[in-house]
Amino acid sequence: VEKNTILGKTHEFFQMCDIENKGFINRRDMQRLNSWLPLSAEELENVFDTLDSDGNGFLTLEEFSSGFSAFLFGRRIS
Amino acid sequence: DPNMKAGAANEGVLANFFNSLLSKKTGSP
Repeated sequence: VEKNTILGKTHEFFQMCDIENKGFINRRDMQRLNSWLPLSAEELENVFDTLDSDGNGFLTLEEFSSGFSAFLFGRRIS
Repeated sequence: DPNMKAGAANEGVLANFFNSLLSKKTGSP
């Protein structure tokens, strides 16, 4: 049940970022969050770079979920 | 080690980001 909750939250947060429903998050999507999250543009850039583990400029659900797991469990899960 | 420091800072920013998302979610009706 807990696993499903985490999966659900991951999807929910991913969609909150990917408002155009592209299936990935780009830097522009991340910068847009600046209007409603208490994070600076620089911090959001940092979040994007940290989550974009392969550095291709696109954040997939997999990368996003890996970052969320790292946050939840306090370590990076590959 | 500067790399370790940068890593720790990133973890902090990440935690901040997800905490904000969580609070936005629970804060909205």
